[in-house]
This record gives sequence, structure tokens and C-alpha cells, in this order.
Amino acid sequence: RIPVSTVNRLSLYLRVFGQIEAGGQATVASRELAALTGINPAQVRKDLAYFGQFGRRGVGYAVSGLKREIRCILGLERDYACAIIGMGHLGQALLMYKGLRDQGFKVVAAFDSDPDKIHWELEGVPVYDIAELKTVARELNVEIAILAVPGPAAQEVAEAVAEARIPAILNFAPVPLRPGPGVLLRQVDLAGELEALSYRLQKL
Amino acid sequence: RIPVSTVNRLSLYLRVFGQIEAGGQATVASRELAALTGINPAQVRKDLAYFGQFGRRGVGYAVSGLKREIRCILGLERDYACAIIGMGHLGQALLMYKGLRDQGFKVVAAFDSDPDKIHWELEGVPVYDIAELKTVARELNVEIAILAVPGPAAQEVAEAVAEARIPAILNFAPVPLRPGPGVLLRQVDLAGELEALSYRLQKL
Ligand SMILES: NC(=O)c1ccc[n+]([C@@H]2O[C@H](COP(=O)([O-])OP(=O)(O)OC[C@H]3O[C@@H](n4cnc5c(N)ncnc54)[C@H](O)[C@@H]3O)[C@@H](O)[C@H]2O)c1
Ligand SMILES: NC(=O)c1ccc[n+]([C@@H]2O[C@H](COP(=O)([O-])OP(=O)(O)OC[C@H]3O[C@@H](n4cnc5c(N)ncnc54)[C@H](O)[C@@H]3O)[C@@H](O)[C@H]2O)c1
Repeated sequence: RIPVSTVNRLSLYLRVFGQIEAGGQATVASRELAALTGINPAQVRKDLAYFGQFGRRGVGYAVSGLKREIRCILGLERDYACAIIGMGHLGQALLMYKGLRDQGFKVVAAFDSDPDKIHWELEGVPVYDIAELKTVARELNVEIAILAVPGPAAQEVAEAVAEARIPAILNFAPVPLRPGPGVLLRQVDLAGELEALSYRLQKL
Repeated sequence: RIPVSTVNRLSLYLRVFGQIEAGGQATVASRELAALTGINPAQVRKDLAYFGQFGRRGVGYAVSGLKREIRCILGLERDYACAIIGMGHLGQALLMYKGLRDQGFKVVAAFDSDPDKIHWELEGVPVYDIAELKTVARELNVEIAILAVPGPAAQEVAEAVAEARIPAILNFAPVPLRPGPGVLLRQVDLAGELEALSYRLQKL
């Protein structure tokens, strides 16, 4: 099994390999990969060794082969149907974001509890009533729910996601969620990111 | 020195202490704190011991004292002036977000390169031309630049931030940045969060 910290770095390697390939370069040395990602060269070699990939001394790693292999390990060989729950400022920005679709994460439905927003259509995606989450999610085989609802509503929405048998949540609400058995959870904590900066700013 | 992983967990403890205090509870045991945050109880005790805080057996930790201490350690005893660079979908959602101001991160200016957006005013915050970043940032003593510009523009904007002597960046663009010397960097990687989910979904 690959450690979670290595998995998180794979996304970074994937982005850098994309940039290198776009620049027309076929191989890359671990030193250069380290400089581009900010990860130390020994860690780069250790991470890539998990996948049986060994840079050839003096030549480096073959970029397009490694990129394909990392995409496969991250499960990016196919698309994932996503639903955005909460069509406020953040939910709408996420829906308009073409970068998700390019990575294979296709938003197929949006949900809200506000009657003014239900029956909207944004970027070709219909906004449904949250009460219909279970039916619509089963019909469209939604695998990832992106939560962009206010903090106080988040836990109740997470339980509705589990009830609808959606297996994964990406939560933007600033509250710790208890997602329920069998539901994978990733949390984006904007305030936490800023607090990690304020911690270091006041030490300067 | 406190390890970065502990610092990242402090934000989570802070949010949970806020919820506990709002519920009228004065003390909390490490077991309960573990259940609310999803962090194992031994790690909770180890983290809080860094700050000299030891739960009293049978009583637990005093919530409001710890909350104050963590706010102090994270540098939250004062406000931080922030600037959002890039007033597209995400930049506007971030500007409308009241949660930042509540945590002490006050957006004092926004910047863009699009002539149609310069001289806008959103939520009382003026949108300036990116060419004026250095003058305006010095005048308003901006300490954190939040980058919401497209990937191809991000590195050049990061260099303008260093030139304007803004000491910290929170980057949303999906490219690894090489900020100048002396600039603190935190990266939000939305695609990376989704890839961490797809990695685990395809293993189910
Ligand atoms: N706006 C940002 O930039 C930003 C950044 C980071 C985190 N967040 C977090 O993301 C969440 C959304 O923020 P926002 O600024 O878009 O808020 P918002 O108030 O603009 O939008 C929230 C939306 O959720 C809907 N909603 C409320 N309860 C619901 C329920 N039970 N089921 C379905 N929909 C429901 C509302 O009708 C509204 O449309 C918040 O938790 C916020 O803390 C926002
Ligand atoms: N929208 C989202 O939900 C979302 C989520 C995660 C990450 N991102 C990332 O955040 C960034 C912004 O996304 P978006 O959807 O808001 O894009 P957008 O195209 O709607 O907005 C980008 C804005 O940046 C401005 N800009 C371009 N070059 C600039 C420069 N040199 N200086 C100042 N301003 C400049 C543009 O004029 C535009 O207003 C992108 O890098 C995107 O990949 C977006």
C-alpha cells in the first residue's frame, strides 16, 4: 500500500510531468523534478520507486510513461460523476470551473434547498431540490458529492449523501464532518490554510 | 518548534473548541476531542502537550483557555490585510465569503488585468489594475495575497507579489509556484483533493 502522503504528492508530480511534456522534454532527472515541485530529491526517488520506476543514471525518468502510470494509479483512466450541493457563491464558482472536467471530474447535477435556485440550469447542469438527492444520485450514478453548503447544514447534508449511497465527499464547509461508514471524506479548510500562514507571519 | 502537521491540526481543534463552547460545555476529555476531530486520542494528548496543556484526569481540558492559547499561537490576536488577485468566478466567491473576515482575514483590495473589471467595487472592496499592485499593497500594508488567476499567469503574478514585498501567498492556481525568497506559500489543490478521492474510489 502506498502511504497517503505519497498519494498527495503524486498529484503534484502529475501536474509537473504535464508541464514538462508540454515543453517537449522526454526525460527528467530527480534533481530537476525536485526543483520544480519543491520536494527533496531523495523523497522524489523514494516516491517513484513505489511504482517500480527507477530513473536511469544520467538519463532520468521517462516522462510520458510515468505520467500514464500515475494517472492509472490515481484512477484517472475514467470519468467520475460529481454533484455540487449548495449553489451559493462557491458552488457556482465550482460549477463554472472548466478545470474539473479536464481532469475527468464531470459535474452532472447540482442541488440546493432554496426554492429560488431549484430548476435553475447553469452551464447545462440542472439544479435539483436537495430532497431529490437520493433519486437523482442513483439515476446518474454520482460518486463524489462536493459540499458547498453553510456550516450548520453540512452534517445533515453529509447524512443525506450517505443515505443516497454516494461513496465520497469533498467538503468545503468549515466544520469537522462525521460522514458515516463507507463514505470517503476529504476536507478543504480555507481558514486553516490562512491560519498556517498567520502562524508563520507572526514569527517573522 | 511545533511540527507543521501539529500546526495544521490546531486549526481543526480551534473549530471544534468553538463548537463545544457554543454548546455551553466548559471542559472536554481527549477521547471526546478525538471523536469530534477524527484524530486518535494519543495524538490529541501529544499535540496539546506542546503547549504545556495537560488535561486533568477525570476532568479533561479547559476549553476556553485552550481556545485562547491556540488563537495566540496561530497569530489570530490581530487582523491580517489580504488582497485577492484575479476577480473571476473564484476570486468573486472568495470576496463575498464572510467567513474570512470572521477569522480576522480582511480583504482590503482586489486586483485584475481585465480592463472591464478594473474600477469595479465588490462588497465595498475596490478592484485595482494589477499594474498598481506594488503601490496599493504598500499603502494598505497587505500581508497575504490570495491568487485566483489562471495557471499560465500564476508564476508572473507571484513574482509581482514578491516585488511588492507582500510576505505570503495562498495559491489556488493548479501550478507549482516558485515564490521568491522570503515569501511564504500555501497551495490549495482542488484537483489533488479529488484525485485523492478517485485513488481510493477505484480501490473499493
Ligand atoms: N465562498 C467561498 O469562497 C468559500 C470559501 C471556502 C469555504 N466556503 C464554505 O463553503 C460553503 C458555501 O459558501 P458560500 O459562500 O457559497 O455560501 P452561500 O451562502 O453563498 O451558499 C450556500 C448555499 O447552500 C444552500 N443550502 C443551505 N442549506 C442547504 C441544504 N441543507 N441543502 C442544500 N443546499 C443548502 C443555500 O441555499 C445557498 O445557495 C460555506 O460552508 C462556506 O463556509 C466558502
Ligand atoms: N473556479 C473554481 O471553482 C476554482 C477552483 C479551484 C481552483 N481554481 C483556480 O483558480 C483560478 C481562477 O479560476 P476562475 O474559475 O476564477 O477563473 P476565471 O477565468 O473566471 O478568472 C480568472 C481571473 O484572473 C484574471 N487575470 C488573468 N491574468 C491575470 C493577471 N496577470 N493579473 C491579474 N489578474 C489576472 C482574469 O482577468 C480573470 O478575471 C484558476 O487558476 C483555477 O484553476 C478555480
